[in-house]
Amino acid sequence: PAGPFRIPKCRKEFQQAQHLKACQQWLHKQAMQSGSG
Amino acid sequence: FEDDMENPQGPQQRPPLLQQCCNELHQEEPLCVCPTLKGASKAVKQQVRQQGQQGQQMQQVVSRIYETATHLPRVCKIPQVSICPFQKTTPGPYY
Repeated sequence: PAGPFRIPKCRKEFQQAQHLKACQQWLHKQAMQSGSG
Repeated sequence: FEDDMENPQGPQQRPPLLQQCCNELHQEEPLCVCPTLKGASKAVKQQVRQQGQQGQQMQQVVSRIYETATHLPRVCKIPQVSICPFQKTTPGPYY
């Protein structure tokens, strides 16, 4: 039998241009808005 | 400035973009939220770098990216996930 744990392949479908696109935009926005300080 | 995006009891007054992000995260497997967020953060970092950010400013922006991503699971109330403890990478010299 296989091991007790099976780590899902989370990044197998990760595409930089598509995956979590809204999150990427949000992260970018937050990072750039906090330029001063 | 009403931007209490970390208020767990506040109304759903999140910016549309953040709400979309939360929807995306809710579609992920709980175990995959942090790895996927890490990948997204790296992608954003590359985008910022392509925009010409360099030096200390670049490091500050990158820190903000990962800081924001770290708390996104809690902000979005992802089940079984509170924060993503991203490890700080050591960026190369930007001269």
